[in-house]
Amino acid sequence: MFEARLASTLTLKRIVDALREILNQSTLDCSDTGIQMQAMDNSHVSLVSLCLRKEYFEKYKCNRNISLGLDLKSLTKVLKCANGDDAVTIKAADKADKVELSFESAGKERTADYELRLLNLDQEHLAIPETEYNCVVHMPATEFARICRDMATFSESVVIACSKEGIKFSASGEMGAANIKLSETTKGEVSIQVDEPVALSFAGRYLSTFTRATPLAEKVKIGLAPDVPLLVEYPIEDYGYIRYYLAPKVDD
Amino acid sequence: EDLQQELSNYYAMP
Repeated sequence: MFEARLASTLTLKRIVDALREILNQSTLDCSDTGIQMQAMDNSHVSLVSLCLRKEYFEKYKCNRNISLGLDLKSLTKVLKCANGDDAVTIKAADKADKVELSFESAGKERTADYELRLLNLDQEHLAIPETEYNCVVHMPATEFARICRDMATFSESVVIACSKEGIKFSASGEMGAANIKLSETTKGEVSIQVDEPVALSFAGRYLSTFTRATPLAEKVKIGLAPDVPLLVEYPIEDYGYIRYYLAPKVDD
Repeated sequence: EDLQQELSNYYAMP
């Protein structure tokens, strides 16, 4: 039996919003420690990994490991039926072929239950090793979203170059070129740790997709290392994260 | 795909 309750549906809506542009379907692996999900986009160049520890939930019960294969479009439709401030309870019996979502209004005067059919999905899991990134940058999530949006105006390709002087985003195309550089700030909004400078090129449309997670976190962490996929991590309070990985462009 | 490497080139299961 699996049961998890969140005080607010809004965070669940935001999590699904952060996933659904990359994934159509995915499997939530639920265990007694919390919920994990890992899936690649169709083109296999980006990956999203979700972790929600059980402490994130108002109530959490999982007697036996259970995998819930979900169609994210359908889940989004169900979540649209709920208000952001409704409490939500997700329930599934062992070996169930459906999951139940119950919403309760803030004043408890309205409850609504929905059933969603579960899918049997073949998930391709990757082994992501603990990586020592040469450059680790923390910046406001809204700033990162703005940079990705502005870069997209100029080119499909974005070069991210990080050194002790700062992190620089560059794009150049037919229209012209854009360069945005952020230096470390004394107030700590932007922090930059660099062991070795790194410069890599990425597909801007994936970066823009990752910024769908912006409403979830004030800050975003970016990890760069030579010849390793980019890490873009949005913490979910103190109890989890959404991590995106993006393979660098091939040097041609 | 856009001259992108595939992630499995980096993170394939052993």
